[in-house]
Amino acid sequence: INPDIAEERRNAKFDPVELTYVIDGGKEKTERRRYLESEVLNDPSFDDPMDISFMTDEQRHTNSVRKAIQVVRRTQELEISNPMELIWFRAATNPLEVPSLSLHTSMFMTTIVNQMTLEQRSQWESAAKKFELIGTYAQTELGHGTFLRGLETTATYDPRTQEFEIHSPTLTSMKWWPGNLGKTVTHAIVAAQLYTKGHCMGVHMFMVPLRSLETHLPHPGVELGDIGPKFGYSNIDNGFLRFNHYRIPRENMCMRHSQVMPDGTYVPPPHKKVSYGSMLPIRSAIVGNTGWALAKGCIIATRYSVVRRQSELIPGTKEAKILDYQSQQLKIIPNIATSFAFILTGKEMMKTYFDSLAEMNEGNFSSLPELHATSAGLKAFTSAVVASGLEELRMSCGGHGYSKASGFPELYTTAVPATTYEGENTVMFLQTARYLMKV
Amino acid sequence: ARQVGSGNKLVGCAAYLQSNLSPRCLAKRQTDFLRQDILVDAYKHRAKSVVMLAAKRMGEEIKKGHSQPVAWNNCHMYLIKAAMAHCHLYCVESFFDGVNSTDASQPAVDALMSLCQLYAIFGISQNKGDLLQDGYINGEQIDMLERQLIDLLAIIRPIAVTLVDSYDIPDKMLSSVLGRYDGNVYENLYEWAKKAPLNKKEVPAAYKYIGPFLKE
Repeated sequence: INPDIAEERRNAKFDPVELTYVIDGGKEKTERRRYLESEVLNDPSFDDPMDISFMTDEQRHTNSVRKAIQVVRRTQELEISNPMELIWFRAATNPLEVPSLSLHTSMFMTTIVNQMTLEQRSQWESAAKKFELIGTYAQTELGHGTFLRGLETTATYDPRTQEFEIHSPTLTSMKWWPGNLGKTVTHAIVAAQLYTKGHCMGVHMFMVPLRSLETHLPHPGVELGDIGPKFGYSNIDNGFLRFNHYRIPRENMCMRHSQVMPDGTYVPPPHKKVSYGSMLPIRSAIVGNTGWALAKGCIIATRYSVVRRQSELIPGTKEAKILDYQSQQLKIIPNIATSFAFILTGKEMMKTYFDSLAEMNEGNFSSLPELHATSAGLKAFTSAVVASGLEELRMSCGGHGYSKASGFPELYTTAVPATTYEGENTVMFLQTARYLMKV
Repeated sequence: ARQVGSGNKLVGCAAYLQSNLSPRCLAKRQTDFLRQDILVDAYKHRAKSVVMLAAKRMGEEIKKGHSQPVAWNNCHMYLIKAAMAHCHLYCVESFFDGVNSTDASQPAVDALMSLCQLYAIFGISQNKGDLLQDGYINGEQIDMLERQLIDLLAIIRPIAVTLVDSYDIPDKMLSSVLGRYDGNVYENLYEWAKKAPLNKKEVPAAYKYIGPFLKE
């Protein structure tokens, strides 16, 4: 142990594990998390063949999918089904990257559970849980993002064959960005404008098979590909998707809240925003996740700042630990405080989400507007603060913060997409403002 | 804002819009800025005032004859500020609630409370213009608040490493040479660099350009 960092720990007035228990929600949870992490960290099958900083994007994609599949196998063997425990396990397998197949277990599964009828769930939920298919969530289009009503993909009902014809009528209507869409998934929940009896009924969700389960080739009428290298997320094949009059059965429309009857009659949802529901758990989860990203940055900057010595604080003495300079404290300590604030706020947000979900499952949608507004605003607020916080922490490490050895480049580029995905931040703030103006 | 105007009772996270808040910050000395009630009231005041200001500006735009969407667009600056202030208040309250509900030892709770106070004070310092603008807080109080911020930095500095240790993230999951638990940074930066792909060969592929160029 470096003597400077050892000295810091000797000064502590409390055992850090006490705060670990606060963060995790109790000693039992900490012990369970540590056990699950140890299952990953001591399993060589989860080791990367080399430092991911030294890999090409294709090597990273292949390695990431390999690990994601190994996660499925191991979590089934260990009979882990608790959502939080699955998150802990996956996080341990991908320290710096967003895990592959994460949209399968989040938005794809959430949509199946929350937006399909019990009959539909019996067909899709089990298959998705057993990974007999791999899914993603395809909403964003090349020319359209957060504004759902602007989406152009169409799903036109044909009562003669009782099928929907999914079509991309323009270049800008191509689905663009969904994680693992390009080369990995076999199915997608697709957001499309529903047309029946000649009328547009707005955006609805459809379960769409994209690739053959035998050959992995795209079905006729489906064009798929990777959108190319990005600022970060190098291990993920964010994809594009174009439909050419592609047909799916009527039963593939998510029909829990609104329905199209065999003759084409449309039955509207009880609440106009229920179809937005898939975004809510992700936005709610982003709040806590941003806190954890900032926490990692704080660990790196704080530990380095007691090892790094620079200049004489008092002339004629040894070079000082850089954390002893007030200017360095101002860069780091408010970020430590912020990370704790966001981790605790994230816990509160998830509790609010699950309480509201329970109410909505009983037909009470009264909390939906507040949940929608709060999750949107907090997602934007926390992700924006963390983006600037991580940059400040990187700079607090001087030149070494710019090296990939510091962890900051991967940490930053994995955290900052939260400012634009699941709703661009300014649009999210304006959604919160709309709610505040109403109340 | 519309419901406040119509006298409807508000519930949930926006209920503060209807509460009777003090028109002035009640802090009289520096340490008053460690009080939860003083800090949370400041955030409530800020959120309420910027939300109501946004609503007022919207009303003025409508009175000018603009349609609702045009008025909305003309008020983005106020509206985004309102949303940010609302979310900031939510985070401050959640942090205090989290600290108040812990049953850790007193030194651990004290450490967490210092962090929470610093989070709240730092946020006010960063957004003091909102509170100075309507006279809620004055320059003397801002000076006291920022002195308290500096005092808190000095309290937290000696326990900073222990605080970040409490995140309990193992080295393998942190994946950072700079953030190693053992602090052995420099020797491991050197080891890491030696593994870089460009170091696999002593003479790089680019020598096919370097060699002839040097002989030109």
